Amino acid sequence: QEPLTASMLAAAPLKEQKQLLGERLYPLIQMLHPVVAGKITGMLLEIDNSELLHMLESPESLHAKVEEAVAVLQAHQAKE
Amino acid sequence: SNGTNVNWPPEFCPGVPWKGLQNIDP
Repeated sequence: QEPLTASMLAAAPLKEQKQLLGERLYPLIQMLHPVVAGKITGMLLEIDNSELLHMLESPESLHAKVEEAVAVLQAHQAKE
Repeated sequence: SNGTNVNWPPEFCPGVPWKGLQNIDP
């Protein structure tokens, strides 16, 4: 599967941009946290697209963001 | 409200249109 580029993303309408990013991010996140992959992906998709593209290219930044999101999700669930 | 929105986060499922778009539509 060829990498998702900024120009590919720019060519798509906003709704599809998030879907494209989600479809790429989800399998990567699922490897880290299979149980909450859907929730974590949904949280990260609210981030700016340029940062999401960067995360797709840089596993370290993706990993850091995912761990951050897991902590936020756990705090949110503890509050409920 | 105390902000505990049970619909948050808008979960992503592959192949299913993501529901979180209404939160970010400009």
